[in-house]
Amino acid sequence: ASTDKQTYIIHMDKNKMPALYDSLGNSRQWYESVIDSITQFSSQEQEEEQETGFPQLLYTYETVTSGFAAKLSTKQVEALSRVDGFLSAIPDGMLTLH
Amino acid sequence: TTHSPQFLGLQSGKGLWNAQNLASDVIVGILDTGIWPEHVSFQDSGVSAVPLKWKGKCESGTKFSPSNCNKKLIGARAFFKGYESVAGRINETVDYRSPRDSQGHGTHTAATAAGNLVDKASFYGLANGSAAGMKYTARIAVYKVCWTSGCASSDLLAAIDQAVADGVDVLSLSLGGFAKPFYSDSIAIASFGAIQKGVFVSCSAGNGGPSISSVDNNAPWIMTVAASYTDRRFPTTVKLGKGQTFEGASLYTGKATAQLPLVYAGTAGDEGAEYCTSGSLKKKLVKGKMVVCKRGMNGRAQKGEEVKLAGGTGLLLINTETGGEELFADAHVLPATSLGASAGIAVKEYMNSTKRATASIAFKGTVYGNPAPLLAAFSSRGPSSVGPDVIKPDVTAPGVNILAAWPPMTSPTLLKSDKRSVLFNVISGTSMSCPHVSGLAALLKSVHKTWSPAAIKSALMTTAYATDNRGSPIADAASSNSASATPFGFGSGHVDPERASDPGLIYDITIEDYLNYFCSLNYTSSQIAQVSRRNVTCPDNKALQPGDLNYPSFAVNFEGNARNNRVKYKRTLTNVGTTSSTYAVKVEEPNGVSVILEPKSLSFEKLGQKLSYNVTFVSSGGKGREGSSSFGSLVWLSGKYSVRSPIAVTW
Repeated sequence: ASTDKQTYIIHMDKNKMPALYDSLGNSRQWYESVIDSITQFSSQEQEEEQETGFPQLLYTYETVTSGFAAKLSTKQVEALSRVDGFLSAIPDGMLTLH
Repeated sequence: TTHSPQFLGLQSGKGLWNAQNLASDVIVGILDTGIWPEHVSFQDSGVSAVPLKWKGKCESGTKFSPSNCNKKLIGARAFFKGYESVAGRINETVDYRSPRDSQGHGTHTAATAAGNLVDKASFYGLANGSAAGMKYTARIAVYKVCWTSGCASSDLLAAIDQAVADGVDVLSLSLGGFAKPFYSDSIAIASFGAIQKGVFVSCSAGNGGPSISSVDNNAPWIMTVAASYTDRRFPTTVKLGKGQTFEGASLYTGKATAQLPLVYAGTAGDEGAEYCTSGSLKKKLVKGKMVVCKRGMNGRAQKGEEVKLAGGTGLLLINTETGGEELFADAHVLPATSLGASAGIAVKEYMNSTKRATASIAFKGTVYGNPAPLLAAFSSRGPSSVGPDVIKPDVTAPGVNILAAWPPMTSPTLLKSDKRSVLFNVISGTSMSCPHVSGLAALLKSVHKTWSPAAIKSALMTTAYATDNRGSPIADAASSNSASATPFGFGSGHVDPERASDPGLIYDITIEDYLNYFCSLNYTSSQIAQVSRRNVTCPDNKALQPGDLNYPSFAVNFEGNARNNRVKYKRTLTNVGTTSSTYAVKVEEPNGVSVILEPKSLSFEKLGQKLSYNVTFVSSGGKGREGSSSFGSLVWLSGKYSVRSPIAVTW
């Protein structure tokens, strides 16, 4: 089941960040709450999520872009796309030296 | 690097390298394979205190601690969460899980941009001289994002995010992938965030040449750098038994070989042996012979290792048609030389003509004064597949046979069997040209502290030159008949930093201009937000076209405009030269195109003044021209100033 997951770069619209998190001065807590929210579905979905593991937050991006990188299942990405403020999920890719 | 500063016209104590400019604090961020901090190129003797604005730090990790940093190397971080999530935990027997460099690439690029001035640098006596980074007094901050199997986008994005927060002024990225729309390209997105904070971003164009549309890192806010030869070569002479001679290149430093029996690898081993791949050569067919191997499939130095392991005594490494007349100089482990494609054909014909073919190689050392710049065959080419309304690459810079710092624990060939330890190594790639431009941007930033990244880019582009040291158009090493390179190979031309420090006029680009550009590309609001982090509603009553971006070059595509065969663009110039000046335009029209300027002269009355002009390109008929291109230029001239933009027309 864990092979179903891959790392995505998630771009978020920071203007949609709830005021509660805005007042805290950084968006990490918002992203963490977003990740929490996508694991709270039906009990069946929760069971599946527990099988594939909870999303693993790798990075949050604050300065040059808004969003985070996380290891997610396809289902979790689908759930994420319904979150207010979600812009895109780009699968992580490997670049090479020139 | 040795020699490339001189080739670029940088002179000790003068111009950009005078004491005042060198004293200015600029921080160059290098995203690469890390650094070897103990190297003499990164020592801090005589360096002033770290700038107060600096918020970065040196992170601990395998064989790396904060004490490895100093007033020269002021930051070092490693990013591997994304990499390890794909490739598993970093194998610490082959790499350091820290900013320490095991591959050499990052040490080389960091030194090229901003390494110290070091006397008597050489590679076993070759390329001997004083080595210096382009802004050798700049501070260096290293962000290790590349590991044994590559560089994860998520790590790269985290590193750029951190570097900009730390306070770098210039970012140098000698890496990339495949061209993608900007809203899904991590480098483009992160770079757009960086330039909004005034950080100049320089990226390598890629080594996919000479295939067309192979250029990477295409976003217009990035400086995309092609690679070319300087006038320095490491020639060899190959003499065939019948007396015919050819010039090759090598960093092998031993004596000339005797006239040795020749064998073509393709007939001396298993299938695929023509490339001298691992274990493919048969000892009984190779022993004591000069082996002819084809380029491709595996590393060039590795072919030499294979020949040596099989008992061969020499190697002729011949280009296929793709490599053209490119002559790589490599640090081979046995007497070996590269040969161009035409010489390769002649060698094979000779071998077919006799059963007793022989050849010898003589090594000529370091030779200066060759025709240069010469565009490297491997350097990636335009037109850009994702932004054809902008010419990419933007410029070319030295990227072939570049000597710079190297970790002493890493062999110069990266071969395990190669036990040599060197402090400087000679390597090639657009990876090597990119940090040259990053260092030059740091120099310009020292002189023009208020200039935007787009202004610095414009200065480097409009002052670049397109002719070589013999007054001929810059040639292309991919061509067997010395045909000229085009703006799809070298963009605006070869960088000329001293001229760029006083360009007269600049094409500046604001963030608002880029937002209009996104609208003109028909990006959705969501796509624009992904790149810019702004909520933009594109005007629906305004005829926006990508070619109106205030770019310092012109890419004209008649394909989508066949109805009128006429394209009109607007540009705005800012006076940064003399207070009062009048510029007249000079146009070299591309074949099959008329160029109309309105107005034909521009009179500036004060510094900072902006004046606009319209330029109309009229095709004299696209029929029969589909898929073809032609090139010209548009130059604004006033006294000592010459503000040149290339024109690339495609049907």
